Amino acid sequence: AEVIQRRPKSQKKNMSDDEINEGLRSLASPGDPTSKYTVSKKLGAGASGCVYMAKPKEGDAVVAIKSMDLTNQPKKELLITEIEVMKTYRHQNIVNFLDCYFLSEKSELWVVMEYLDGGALTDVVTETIMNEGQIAAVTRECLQALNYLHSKGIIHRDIKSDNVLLGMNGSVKLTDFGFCAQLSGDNSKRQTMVGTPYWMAPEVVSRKHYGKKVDVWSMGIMIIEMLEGEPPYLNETPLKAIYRIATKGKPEIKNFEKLSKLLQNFIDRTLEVEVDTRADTDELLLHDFMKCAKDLKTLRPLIVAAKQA
Amino acid sequence: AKSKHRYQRKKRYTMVGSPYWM
Repeated sequence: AEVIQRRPKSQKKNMSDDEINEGLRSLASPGDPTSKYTVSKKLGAGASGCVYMAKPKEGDAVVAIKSMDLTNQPKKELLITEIEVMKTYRHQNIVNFLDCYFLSEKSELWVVMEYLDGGALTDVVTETIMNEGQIAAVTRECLQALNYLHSKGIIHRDIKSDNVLLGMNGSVKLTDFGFCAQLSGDNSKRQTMVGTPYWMAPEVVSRKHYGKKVDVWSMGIMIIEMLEGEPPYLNETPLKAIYRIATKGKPEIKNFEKLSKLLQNFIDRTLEVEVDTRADTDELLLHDFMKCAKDLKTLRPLIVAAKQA
Repeated sequence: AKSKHRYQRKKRYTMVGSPYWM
């Protein structure tokens, strides 16, 4: 039988727990957050932790607090990346980082962020029908955030409607930087499979080296969410979805011919399997489909309807 | 129905590295 080679151990030295805790402690503010914030309702839960609404004891601007139990985090060093990225990179389409606390006795990490009262884009795509003008507006705002991150050598790697937050005024912001990767000069490609299966690009699922254009593919899948309410293959298991992406490439889109020519072309430019031919964020921001974007205020009725639903 | 709902929600969770089923 063919000798199966063991996968070479990753050269990148894995950080020890102490190094990670030290890294987190250096990034965190001193003091106990429970003395500064009153935590109220739970907003949601994700792979890395839970998000709560909270109010500062002094002042009245509502905030969102993501609390993460450090004992069961698969890749703790990624938390350091998340905080560093959120602390360093500021943009109007990125959820604003406010503060972070490291509770060593409970080995918990609290990240305090701005609160967006419109909720996640997921609720809007699953509960309401978006028109092309609204899809263009949301897409443009997300592309602006991605264009900024990519210009800083950062890939988000987990673009999906769950990680796009909305304000009641129609503001659109990207969040959840726990899994983003920083591309340093010599290492401008990554290989670890990170993200959510249904939104993953073909080069990720087939374990090839990948770069920033994985975010462009996921944006294309998110446009399908805005059209159909969910990504392709969500009714299948994650493994089958990954198999379909690897073998089929560009997914079928229902009533694709009914979409405007501009939107059809825009989707084709994002869901291009060949990475070199796939568009980047610069090209997409200049695409004529962006001119169809309606005023962000037109998102408000969708958000209200989604909340009622 | 609750466990089905929980499974549906878990499908949208982020994955880091290859999971057990790969």
